[in-house]
Amino acid sequence: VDAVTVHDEL
Amino acid sequence: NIFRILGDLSHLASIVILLRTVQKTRQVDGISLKTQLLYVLVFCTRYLDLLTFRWKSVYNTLMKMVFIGASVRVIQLIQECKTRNAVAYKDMMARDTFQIKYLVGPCAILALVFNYKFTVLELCWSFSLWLESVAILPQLFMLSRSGKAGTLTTHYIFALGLYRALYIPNWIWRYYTEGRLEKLSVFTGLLQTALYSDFFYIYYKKVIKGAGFELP
Repeated sequence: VDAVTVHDEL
Repeated sequence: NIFRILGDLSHLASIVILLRTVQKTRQVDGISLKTQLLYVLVFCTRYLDLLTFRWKSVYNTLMKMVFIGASVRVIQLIQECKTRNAVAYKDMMARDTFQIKYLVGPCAILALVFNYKFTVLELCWSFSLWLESVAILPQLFMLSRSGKAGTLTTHYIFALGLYRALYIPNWIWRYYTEGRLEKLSVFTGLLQTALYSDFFYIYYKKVIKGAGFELP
């Protein structure tokens, strides 16, 4: 998983 | 981390303050309908991932739903004012003159240029970040034209500004603990915080020091 493209913030 | 949770909570607080006050007083005095419409667009384009059902957590999913729901409810309440208090509504509309096409257009272009992947979801996500960073402008423009800020507007913008400010230590925290640096969010977030800082600075100079209120 590319950490940068995981949008886990609101 | 604590900054992120406090940031999200102050974001939620800003919307609740707005929602409760408009609901209770039936007043839309000083609130920009255009800014509120932009926020609906921001939330709907950012949280499209809700439809993919690849949900991150209960907290994340619930908050997204609340933000979309609350922003739509704000619009509904403002529209109700139209029939209940036509004079106040007309007055608000007459002062809410910022041309939002000058925000939506450039944000769409920026999203096409700066994105992580050329997919609908990623483009919408990028668009929502750019748009959020400037969505407060119609509101600030309205304030600068009227030259005074009501308690509601002030509390609302303060809570929103606090949310933005708290996200900065959150990114620093995440950079050191997770090695995570999400450039698009950070850049648009800093841009947004800069716009709010301007409001805070003027507010401090004019209101706290008691010399009226005016934005450049």
